[in-house]
Amino acid sequence: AARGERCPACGVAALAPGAQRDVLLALAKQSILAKLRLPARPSAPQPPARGTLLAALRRLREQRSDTAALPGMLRDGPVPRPRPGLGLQEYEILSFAESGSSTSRSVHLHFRFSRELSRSTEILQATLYLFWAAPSPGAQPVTVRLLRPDPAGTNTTVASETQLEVQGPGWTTLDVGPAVRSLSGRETPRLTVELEVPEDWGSPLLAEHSDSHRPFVVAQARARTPHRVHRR
Amino acid sequence: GIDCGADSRMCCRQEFFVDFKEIGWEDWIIQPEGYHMNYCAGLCPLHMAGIPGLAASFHTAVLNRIKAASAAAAVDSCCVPTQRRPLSLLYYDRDSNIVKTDIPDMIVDSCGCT
Repeated sequence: AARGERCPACGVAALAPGAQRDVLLALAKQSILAKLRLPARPSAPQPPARGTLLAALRRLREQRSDTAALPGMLRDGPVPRPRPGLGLQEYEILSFAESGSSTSRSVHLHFRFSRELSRSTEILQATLYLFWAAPSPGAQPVTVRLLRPDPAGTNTTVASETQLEVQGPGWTTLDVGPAVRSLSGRETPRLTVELEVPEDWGSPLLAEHSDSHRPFVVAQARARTPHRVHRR
Repeated sequence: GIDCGADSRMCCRQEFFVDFKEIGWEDWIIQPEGYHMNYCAGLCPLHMAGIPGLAASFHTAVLNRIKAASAAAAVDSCCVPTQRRPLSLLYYDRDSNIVKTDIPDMIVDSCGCT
């Protein structure tokens, strides 16, 4: 530090041990929150049920065939970069669905992404995992609509619509990368998934949320590269 | 690098472990249980500046050339991190999503004099 200014370490060294510890703990909190781009620590989270978390991680692990796609969550140590990063901070996000309105023929699922992450990161990929209960035999066409809030956050607009052929009970996946990317910078970055079937399936469209097969999205993101000034 | 002892005065690495339970963060940080917020402290007298292996860097090489030219030109030498590694965190964000990230250069492994 320039003469006359006190660098943190020297300043700390001059403090009494008790005060020194408090200053260092405060520095640690400030440093971690700053690097996570959080204004403050998140309020008490509502963790998913243990069975839900284990079923999701088991499903992700079953994709062992292509370990490159295996999210870093399941690995120890640093998150593998999906592609050579520029030393930028990478994120893996596991988001479980919140139940929305539902009828015998349609279900709404809501996924929320935190504002800080959606502002300061670019989504590299995002995949929706759906577990179907026991649909009637034979392929069943399901319409999947991805809805996002309009810029004002008052209404929702359809970001995309896809026809899924559900062959039977089990997991299916859907790429929702473009829809999640389009949430970037929104005041309420929330993705709504609307599932609609041609007629009553005679059973809940999806496994009950109390069940451990709750729908989830896995996203990989990277801190935005600082705005580059092009010099002529 | 050198770890600080009880009465170290020269440049060394001071270990400092932050237990997340102690600061009430264990409810939203799933892994790890704490953070090694080590830091560098101590003196860097000129005869220690730039000793190879303490802070072998281009900056040191240039300093050596300046010192070779004239002692008066030598500038202060500082006790700085010479090796750092990322802090891997698994945590719940404000929407209770589970996030895993590596924060680069958060843990100081060794210190040295520039």
